[in-house]
Amino acid sequence: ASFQHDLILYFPAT
Amino acid sequence: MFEARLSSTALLKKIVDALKEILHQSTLDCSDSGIQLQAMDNSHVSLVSMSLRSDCFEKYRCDRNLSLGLDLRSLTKVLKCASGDDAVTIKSADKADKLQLSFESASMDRTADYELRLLNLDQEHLAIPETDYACVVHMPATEFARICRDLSTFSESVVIACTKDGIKFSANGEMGSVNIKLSETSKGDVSVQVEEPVTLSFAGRYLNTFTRATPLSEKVKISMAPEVPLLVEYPIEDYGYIRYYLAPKVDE
Repeated sequence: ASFQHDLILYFPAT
Repeated sequence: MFEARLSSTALLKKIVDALKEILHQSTLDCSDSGIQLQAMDNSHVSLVSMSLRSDCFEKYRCDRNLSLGLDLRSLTKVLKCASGDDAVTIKSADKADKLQLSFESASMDRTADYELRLLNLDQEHLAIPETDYACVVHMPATEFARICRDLSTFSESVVIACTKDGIKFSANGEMGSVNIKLSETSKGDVSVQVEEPVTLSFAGRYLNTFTRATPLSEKVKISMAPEVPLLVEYPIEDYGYIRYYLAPKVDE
């Protein structure tokens, strides 16, 4: 099984 | 005051078509240098970033920075009323709650004016870090669209593996499996630059929505690095780009 992280984990909110 | 005139509505239609599957509403940031948009899809898995420089427009005026909250479905409805070869002028006064769109036929004997209600959107801006991608592949945009479509019939997940030998797309599902491999060609329509091999897994349904941008460009650029989001970039003529980022799938 696989899942996806929220993009915010990679791209911090400014 | 913001005013921008494009000689062909077709380009605007293609841009909105490339965005509307992923985003239903979004803010257009207008400044002296051009128009930008950045937004995540509702599930926070993909992000679209669009940039169009002011010299793309026949006429461009932006007195102060302006954020226009748009409902892309409504904008699509308005654009459907226009012919591709119409010229289009978009206009908004400072602090206005409406966007004006005027379409002028190529023979200049028909004008149609529309007003679109602007939305007050509270949109999050993300900082996209400068990334040194280990693999960068250029390929025909239609080829990428075909591969994404073909693989999604097999599985929800698509594995992209990039090595010096080329780029391989794989899907493995209940009905069977598929592997499509592209190697660098001498005529240069496929190019593969690899610093280190990378293999990542992605949700095919998002890759498929990215290919809505295919009519914008003959080529697409795919960039990958270990454990970071995939970047799929379509140039908008010589004036800008649409970039899609997609978080990789990770094993539980």
